[in-house]
Amino acid sequence: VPAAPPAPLGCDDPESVAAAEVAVNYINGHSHHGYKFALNRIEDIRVVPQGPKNYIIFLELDLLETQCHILSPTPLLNCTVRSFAEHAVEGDCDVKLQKVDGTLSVLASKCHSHADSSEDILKVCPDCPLLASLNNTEVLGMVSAALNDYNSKTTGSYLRLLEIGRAKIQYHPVHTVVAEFAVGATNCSAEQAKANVGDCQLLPEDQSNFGFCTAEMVKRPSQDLQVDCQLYGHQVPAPHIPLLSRPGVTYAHPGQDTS
Amino acid sequence: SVAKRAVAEAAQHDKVPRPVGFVPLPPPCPGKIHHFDI
Repeated sequence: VPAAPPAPLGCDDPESVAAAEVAVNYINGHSHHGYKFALNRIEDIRVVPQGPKNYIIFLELDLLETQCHILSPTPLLNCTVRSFAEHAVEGDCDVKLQKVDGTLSVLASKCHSHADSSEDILKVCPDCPLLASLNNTEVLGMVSAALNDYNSKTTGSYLRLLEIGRAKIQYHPVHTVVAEFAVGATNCSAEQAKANVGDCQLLPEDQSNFGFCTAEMVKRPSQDLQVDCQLYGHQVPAPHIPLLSRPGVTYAHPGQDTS
Repeated sequence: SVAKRAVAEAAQHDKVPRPVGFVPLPPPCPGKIHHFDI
């Protein structure tokens, strides 16, 4: 009598969790913009036997954005998932993996990320500021002013904008713009940049030094600007991931597809 | 009316008696939520 087919895997079975971990690491390792994502829930799993010890696994994953930019060397385990009140961004991913002799590898993945609906946030937290469009002129102006302010005060390398990660605008009780953005060190000191900023280019890949800035601008009742930038130091890039190299790239508002 | 009553009673007896302490297995999917549900 042929062996009974294996019982269907449950979404919380150890094998499913192991496959999801490989899938999430693959997705973060192949993402070029935005933030790292963490597993929130395994929505579904389907295993299709291909032969002895050879399976195709289809995973449906529900991910949540963390506070770590994709270029950050911080291990995913140490990346805090954005809270609901921070206006969470969710990722829905379909991943196809192969398991041969117990070794898992990703064959394909397709993800769609989108911010939680404003209504949901305001229902729970009426005063929480909402994500602004990253093309919002107020956001773009504020990020530019913040980076200029930082470069005018730093004794280190002149930094160029890589992409804006997220931004929020609050109108009450004070009019405030908050933004997070990724930056890259250039081949100029801030002093040299004053002379001819056009010569300041991002460092070549073998010397690249990326970083992350947070900025807050209070516009009314009186203008006040706070900027903080942290450079990661040179990271040896993983061979298959071309690092961001186009300054000024702005990250599409959450709601983008990646494959 | 007799048929109906008989069917009702029969249906009652057809139910498979569950062993004491029977705990239905959780559905295999979706899995548990690690952070919060959006």
